[in-house]
This record gives sequence, C-alpha cells and structure tokens, in this order.
Amino acid sequence: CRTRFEMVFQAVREHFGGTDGMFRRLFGGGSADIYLLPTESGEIDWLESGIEIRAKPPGKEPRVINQLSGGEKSMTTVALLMAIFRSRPAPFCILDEVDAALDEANVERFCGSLSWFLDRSHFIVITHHKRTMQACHKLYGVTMPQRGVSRRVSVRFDQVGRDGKIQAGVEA
Amino acid sequence: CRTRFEMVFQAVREHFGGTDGMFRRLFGGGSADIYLLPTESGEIDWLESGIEIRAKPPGKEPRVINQLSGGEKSMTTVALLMAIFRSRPAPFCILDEVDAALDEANVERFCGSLSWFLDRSHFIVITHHKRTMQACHKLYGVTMPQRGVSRRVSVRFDQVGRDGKIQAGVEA
Amino acid sequence: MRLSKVTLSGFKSFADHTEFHFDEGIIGIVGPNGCGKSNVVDAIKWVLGERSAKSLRGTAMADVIFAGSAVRKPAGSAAVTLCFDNPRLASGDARMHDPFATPGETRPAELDSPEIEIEWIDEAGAESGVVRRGAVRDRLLPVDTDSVDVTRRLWADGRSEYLINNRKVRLRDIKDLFFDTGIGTDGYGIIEQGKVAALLEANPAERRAVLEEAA
Amino acid sequence: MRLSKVTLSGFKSFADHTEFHFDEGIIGIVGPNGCGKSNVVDAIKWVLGERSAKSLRGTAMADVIFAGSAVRKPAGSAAVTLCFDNPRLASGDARMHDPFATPGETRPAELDSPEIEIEWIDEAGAESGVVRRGAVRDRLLPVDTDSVDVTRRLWADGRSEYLINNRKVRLRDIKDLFFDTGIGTDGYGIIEQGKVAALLEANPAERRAVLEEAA
Ligand SMILES: Nc1ncnc2c1ncn2[C@@H]1O[C@H](COP(=O)(O)OP(=O)(O)OP(=O)(O)O)[C@@H](O)[C@H]1O
Ligand SMILES: Nc1ncnc2c1ncn2[C@@H]1O[C@H](COP(=O)(O)OP(=O)(O)OP(=O)(O)O)[C@@H](O)[C@H]1O
Ligand SMILES: [Mg+2]
Ligand SMILES: [Mg+2]
Repeated sequence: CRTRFEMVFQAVREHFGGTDGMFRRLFGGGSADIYLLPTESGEIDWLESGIEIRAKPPGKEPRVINQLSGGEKSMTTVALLMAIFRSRPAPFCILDEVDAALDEANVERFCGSLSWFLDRSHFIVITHHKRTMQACHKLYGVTMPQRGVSRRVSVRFDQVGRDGKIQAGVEA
Repeated sequence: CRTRFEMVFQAVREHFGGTDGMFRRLFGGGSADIYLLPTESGEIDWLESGIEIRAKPPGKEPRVINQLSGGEKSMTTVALLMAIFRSRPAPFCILDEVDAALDEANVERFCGSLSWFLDRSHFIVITHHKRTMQACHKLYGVTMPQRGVSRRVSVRFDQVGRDGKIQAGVEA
Repeated sequence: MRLSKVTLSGFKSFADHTEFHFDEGIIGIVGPNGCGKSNVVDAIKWVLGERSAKSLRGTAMADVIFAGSAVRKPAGSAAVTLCFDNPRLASGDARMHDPFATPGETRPAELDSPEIEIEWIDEAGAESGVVRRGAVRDRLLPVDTDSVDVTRRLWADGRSEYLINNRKVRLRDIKDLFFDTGIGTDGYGIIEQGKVAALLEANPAERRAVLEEAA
Repeated sequence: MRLSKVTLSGFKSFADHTEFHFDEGIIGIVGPNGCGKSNVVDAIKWVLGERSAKSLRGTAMADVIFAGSAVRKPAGSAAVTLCFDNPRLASGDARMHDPFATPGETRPAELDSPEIEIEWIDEAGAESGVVRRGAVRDRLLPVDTDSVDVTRRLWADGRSEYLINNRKVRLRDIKDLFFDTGIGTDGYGIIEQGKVAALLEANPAERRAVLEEAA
C-alpha cells in the first residue's frame, strides 16, 4: 500500500504541474514539475529522497529555478502552495505580503487564485496593494494612534486612503 | 594618525545617527547608532571589531534590530546606505526594488531622500511603485514582445499603464 | 475547523486586549509600516507551539511581552487565544473528511493517525484526565465541544501556561491536538513576510519536510 | 566619474544589442515581472569582476550567455560594456577630490591608495604596457582619456576576455582600476533585489567589511 507521503506527493505533482495545474493557471501557460532526487545510493527512495522543483514560464528555458525573476519566484511559490492546499487543505492560510514583488498583472492573477479555494479554506492576507485589498471580503486596519501601541480598526476599502493611511474607522 | 577606517566610521556614525542624520530625516525622529563590538579580548579594536547597529523608530523601544518590521528594516537600511554615501560617495548607486515593503508614506520619504544626493552621485532605481517612477528624471521600460527576449523602450511616466504594462514606447 | 477568532493581550505591540474575527473567506489586514500586522502572525505561530524566539524575531521568549513605549509601562504578561470552530460532522466519522479517503471506501486503518492523548493538568500540576482521539470521532479536533479555545500565556518572570478550553495542558498536548490537521508552526499554511521564495530556495530535504507535513 | 552607459549583447535575456544611457540624476527601470530588469544589475556586477555564478543567480558562469527561447537560438557569447566619464579635474590632483581630505591640507601620503599597475596584454598574450596610478593624477580613473570603456566577454567554449578601452587586460587589472573608488562587486553601491535588509541582518564582521570597502 502506498504511504501517505506517496499519495500526497502524486496529488501535489498533478495539482502543480498538470495541464490544468496551478502553475499553468497562474502563468497562463508554461510547464512545471516536482520530482524526487536519487539518494547517495543512486536510487529514488520514497522514504528519504529530497524534492526538486522545475518551473518554466511560457516561452522561457531557465536551467535552474534560481534564474527566475523575483516576481516569477513569488508566483511559482503561490502555485505550489495552492497545489498543496488542493491536495490537503489546512483550516486556514496566512499570507504576509506575498504580493510585494508582483507587478499589477500578477497581483490580479494572485487575487483570482484565492477565490478558487474558498470552499476548502479561508485566507488571512496582509498587504499594501490596493488591488489585493479590494479582493478581500473584510478588512482590518492596524494603526498606532499612540506611538508603539497597536490598535485594531475595522475599515472599508474606500477608507484606505490613496497614501495607504487609514482614515477614520470604527475602533475595535 | 587615525586610519581611514576610523575616519569613515566616525563620519558614517554622524551621518546615520546624528541629530540631523539620515535616520532621523527618514523616520521624522527617533534615534539610531552604529558602534564597535569588543573582540574576544574584551577590548574594542579598530582593526578587528565588528559593527553593531541600533535603531529606534520614534516612540518605540526595540531591544534588537530584528524586532523591527519589514518596512522599518528597509527604511533603516536606506538611511545607513545614504549615510555611507554622504561619507564616501560612489559614482553610482543601484537600488533594485528596495521600495517593495514600503507603505505609500514611506515610498514618498524614500523618493525625497534620493534628491538629497544628486550633487554627489546618480541613481539607477528598479521599481513597480508608481510614486517612485514619478520621482525619476528618465524612465526605461524593459519588456518582452518576443517571449524570452528582453527589449528596451524609452517611456514617459504617463505611458506606464495603471496595470503596470508599458504602452507604446519608442524602441531604442 | 476554521480559525474563527484571535485574541491578543500584552503580546508584542498589542498592549491592550484586541480581537480579530475571521468570519469571512478572505480577510485583509492593512496599515502603515511598523504598526503590528506581522505581530498578529507571530501571535498565531506562538500559540501553535513555536519554541524558537528567533523565529518570532526576538532574542529571548520574553521579547513577546509588550515592552512598553514612550507613554506606556511594560506589560507583566502576554496572552494569545485562538478559537477554532469544531462542529459535529454530518457523516459522523472525522476520518471520512480526509482528502485521502476515496469516496465510498473507508480509509485503511494504518493510514489513521496514531492514538493521541491530551492530558489535562489540575491546579496542583497533577494529571487529571485524558482524552483519546478515538473517543471523539465525529469532530475534526478531538475535543467534544463546538468550538475549541487554545491559549498560551507567558509572564515576565518566565512562567508559562498552555490551555485548551481554559483547562491547563502541556505544550505536547497542543501539538497533539493539531496533529494531522495541516496546522503547525512549520506547516505550509503560514507564509511569513519576506519568506515567499523560501520554499523554492530551500534544499531538497527541507522541501520534503514541508510535503511530509501535508501527508 | 559617472557611469554613463551600459551596453549588453547576448547577456542573459538580452539576446540583441541593447544600450542604457545614464545621463540623468535618477534613472528608473520599469516593466512587468520576468522581463529582464534585474538582469541589467547582474550585467553591471559581472563586468566589475563578479566571479561567483551563484551570485548571478546561475550555477555555472556560462548561464550568463543567452540560452535561447521559444523562437531564438542560443547565443555564442555574452558581452557587456560599462562606459565611465573620466574628465580632467580642474584642481589637477585627483586626491584633492577625496572626501577625507580636509580643505587646504594635502592628504597624508600614507592614506594614498597603493601604486596600482594596469597591465595591457597584446594579441599574443604578452604584457605590452603598464599604467601606474601615480602617472595620471588629474583624473579619477588612472587612464588618460575622457571616458573609459570596461568590457567583459564570455564565449560558450569557456574563453573569456576583459578589456579597458578596447585593449585586453586581466581581471586583476579591472579590480585595480576601480580600487578605492567605492565601486566593486561587494560594494555598498549595489542593493540587489530582495537584499534590502541584508546589511541589517548580516553579522557584525560582514557589516565591518562593507564599511571597509568605503574606507
Ligand atoms: N515586545 C514588544 N513590545 C512592544 N513593541 C514591540 C514588541 N515586539 C515588537 N514590537 C514592535 O512592533 C513593531 C513591528 O511590528 P510588525 O512587524 O508587526 O509591523 P508591520 O505592521 O508588519 O509592518 P510592515 O508593513 O513594515 O511589515 C516594531 O516597531 C517593534 O518595535
Ligand atoms: N542566460 C539566459 N538566457 C535567457 N534568459 C535568461 C537567462 N538567464 C536568465 N534568463 C531569464 O531572465 C528572466 C529573469 O529576468 P529578471 O530577473 O531580470 O526579471 P525582472 O525584470 O527583474 O523581474 P521582476 O520584476 O519579477 O523582478 C527569467 O525569466 C530567466 O529565465
Ligand atoms: Mg510586516
Ligand atoms: Mg527583478
């Protein structure tokens, strides 16, 4: 009988690099894969082998994953994370400024990907991007009216000013 | 005679943590300092000692620099870099998305700090922030009309679309 | 088993009692640099059993206690509570909700997570009861209540306390409570600030460890 | 001594000859993710003598040569040229422009950078001339021309070449050319993507090394 690891690995592989996998959805094409590396003995060992990741954005041929750009790495990580979620949902997911390196078009795709998972999990997203704020169902502002002391306010999207400052909100 | 290192260290210290230093300028207050650590022998050695950094945003008392937030760390680094520049200008400075973790108000302060140095150096800034683009005297766009092959175009600020895409520009 | 609420008091920059209700699909936390957004993430990791002060951006665990500010005195203790929904499942057997189970088939017994014991400690520190996972089959968390509160507290003098539904337990019990749910401090469910590319930049063995967490 | 121009050809994603003129105070480089912005920074580091493929995000130095794309064949070589302004200084003595020099005083000789020799190599690989820093006192770079072109080239078969004003030199000579100017691959003048907080997170000895670069 296959171990749990083997089942998860195969499921994640399919959800990450498959034709309808998360990588192709987020990049609009290209190809990606995860595979096990042989151990010292030269064999692939389901109990010991490490995992290698391959990712090729559409039209590109990077030899190693390290050649990808900052934004491409962020999107590849999000795709892999979502693939793990599809295989084995966790009750919640916290993303702290994962959109920091993304251009506007990729922020848009990232926001879209969150909605594919709402039936399985819920997300807590920390961001400075206006577009990501718009994708949230509810926003909390954290400010420091007294220097050094955090206070939580509830905000609507239109109360977050153009300069990122939070206008009047309802105190907790 | 004081060694060059000693002279640079004292100059950077003043430009970083002094009352009119870069840290106070960028944070609008607070205090910062750099100091030499004693070596194994317990003495401070101008030839061997490592450097410790202390930074306190206004109204806060972080024990160690690692407690600062992502944005506070970016701004503290920019302040230290500018202090080194003030002590010993280099012919150019390249900043690759140093504004990624900054909120709008800090992006504004970051852009302001660049103009303090134009008499001594020039800057090459890579960014996705519209506000930083506006602070540039000239903009180059890098796109890939043919997938995988970079092409440089000259752009004006108004040609960078709301979605970050570069509209028609003059091919170089 | 959604995370429905987080309550912080005296934890890092949250000197005052503060609550975040997570009752929607996508909750955003926004605000200026340095105001305390990532401190909320640290609070959640801390309750889930994080033992490294460095991974909470401090040097000693006491660094999580509100250290005072220009206008406020330091707090005497830090406390964070996570509240999880833990409804009774219609199909009666928590294992049936497992994504590994093929519809119609019951899961092979050896795939079942080992028997877990949660030990409650009474005031005198003695063991006062044990809950076995097997005993609560129809809820995802092995505690027979519709919601489960998990609390961690730390005092300035170094004393610390873990609680499940207000009853004292040990750290091991909190880890056991979340065993096999995908939640854990090293889990794939929390991406910290600046660590987005960490999964790609990790070495092959570290990547395997993340997938093992999901298995 | 401004960096006035960068020319790339066959370097990473820049398959075609591409020029960037840096003739303004603040030049911005913008564009979608993955289009080649950071590759320009890698190109500048490479010419300044970077020897680690890993720090150029590759595994072997040959990874800097355009590797082909869906529609283009791989390039046979990569070449990058940096052009620096090197005007004659009014006051006649480059040392006078040193920020350490106190106005009116000439700098103490022991603070002077050591005698630097740049050796040109002729086609046959033999040494064909030497320029001493002392010989060119009225310019910041010890080459007696108003602008200085520094080029690095790498062929797919592993051959590599360094040039100053189109004359072949060795890597050591490029390092000597920039000695004491604050430019160098480990210098404080280049902050790579994602490394903003690296200076703060470095250990005390590494921080010292950055300040020594400025000394
Ligand atoms: N024990 C403590 N007591 C008081 N303040 C603390 C404590 N620990 C950390 N802080 C403060 O919390 C602040 C950092 O908060 P945090 O990292 O959550 O900010 P953030 O909102 O995520 O900002 P950014 O947008 O820059 O990432 C620091 O300024 C730090 O001094
Ligand atoms: N030798 C090479 N030949 C062809 N393409 C290459 C080569 N080396 C790297 N690349 C490609 O260059 C791209 C990365 O470019 P770069 O890192 O400059 O992007 P960027 O514009 O900085 O993007 P971001 O905004 O995401 O940081 C990758 O997609 C990579 O595949
Ligand atoms: Mg943060
Ligand atoms: Mg980049």
